[in-house]
Order: sequence, then structure tokens, then C-alpha cells
Amino acid sequence: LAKQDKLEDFFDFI
Amino acid sequence: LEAKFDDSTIFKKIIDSFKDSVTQINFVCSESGIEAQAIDDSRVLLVTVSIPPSCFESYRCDRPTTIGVYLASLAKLLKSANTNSSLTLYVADKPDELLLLFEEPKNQKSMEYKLKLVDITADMLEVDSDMKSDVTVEMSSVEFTKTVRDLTQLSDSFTVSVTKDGIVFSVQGDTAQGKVLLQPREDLADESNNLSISMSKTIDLSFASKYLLDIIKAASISNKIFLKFSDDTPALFEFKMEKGGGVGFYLAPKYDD
Repeated sequence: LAKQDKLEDFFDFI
Repeated sequence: LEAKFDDSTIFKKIIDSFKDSVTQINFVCSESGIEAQAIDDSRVLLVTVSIPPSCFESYRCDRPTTIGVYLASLAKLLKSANTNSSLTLYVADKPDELLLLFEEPKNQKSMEYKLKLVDITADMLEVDSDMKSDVTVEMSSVEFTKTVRDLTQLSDSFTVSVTKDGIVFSVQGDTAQGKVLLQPREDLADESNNLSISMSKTIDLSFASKYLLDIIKAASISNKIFLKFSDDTPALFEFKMEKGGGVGFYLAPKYDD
């Protein structure tokens, strides 16, 4: 089953 | 801030394009226009909005101002928008409300609404808008919308793969599967039907169908959509407005466990 990535896995918080 | 759209439906289309994706947003207003970013509650979809001064009939912002709004409330006020009316947004120096003035000079009619602003402490993500991508596709937003509507009925996962042969959208449901292949084309009669692909490598990515159904709500902004994909990074689905700016959606992919 595919899992869902989150945006913060890719982008840094400002 | 004093910013006038000659056609009030421009602002309505922008707001309607993402009001179902995020609940609240901070509009950051400066001399160079209005910019905004918001993340959906599940932290999978990021909306970016850019409305440069070129989108307005007149635009003035004397000092940088942040206006936080609940999108459901703003969308209610924008139901008054129509193509015959202009819309001017006013925010005072000490902002606690947004004034919306609709004017229909032909009908000697004007409408005024005030919206209470809210303090939003939102996480901001640093997104490099010049992010390099392995694949860029430019295609008709009508075609994209239809493909998403048709295929997402069959499965809650939606796969995009791009090779030199074209772009393939596919779904694999429990009881049915579907696949749509679109190849590059040039329609001289109607260039909004064109499909172009530029790529440095092939990609194969999966996304949750429900976010794609949210993204296509922005198709009324533009008859073209730009798709940017790279392996293992969020995809960008971007609708650019004729007069500059637009609305973009960064969507985090699903990965195989």
C-alpha cells in the first residue's frame, strides 16, 4: 500500500 | 492597501480556486502585489497565490500589510461578484478589517462589504519557485480536468508517468483500472489545446486522488496548466493568469511502502 508523504519532508519551515 | 480589479470575477475565481483546499490564509501585500501561501490541514497540499499589480486596474500599497482571512467568509462576500462590476479592496493602516467595494457604474449600483480580519499564525514553508524539475508539461486545463474527473472515480490513488512517448495518467482500482495517454500535439487553430513536454528523465509518481479533485477547481483561472515533476519531490500544478501571477499547488507524492 502506498503511504502519503508530507510537505515538510521536502521543504524547510521558514 | 487600495487595489481595484476592473472585473470583480477575477478575484472571485482566484479565491474559489483554493477555498476548498485550505480554510484560512494570510495575504501579504506589498508594492509588488499580493502574495499568499497556505497549507492544507493534512499537510500534503500547499497553495501559493500571486496577484501582481498587472492584474489590477489600479494598485497602491503604501506599506507592507498582512491580511488574514477565513476563506469561507470571504467566498460568501464574493458571491456578489459579476463581470459588470469592478471590485476595490481597501485595508487601512492598522488593519482589522478588509473593505470590499463592488461598483457597477452602468447600473448606478455599488455594494460594500466589510470582513473582519483574523490573526493567523501559519507555518510557512520555504519553496524555491525556480525549483528544477525533471519534467515540465504544458497542457489544456480542460483536458487535465476531464482526465482527473474520469480517472479518480476508479481509485483513490492517481499515477502520472511521463516518458518520451507522452504523459500517462492511470489508476488501478479494486474492480477497474484506467489509463489515459496524451501525446504532444500542436493545434494551430486553438493553441490552448497544445500539449508540450520537456524532460530530462522519465518520472512515475502517485498522488491521492482527492487532492487532484481540489486542484482542478482552479482550472477556471486559465485554459492552460503547467505540471512540474521530479522524482520524490512534491509536484507543482500551476495555473497562470493572463495578466500575470496565478495559483500553484504543490502536492506531496505517495510512495510505496
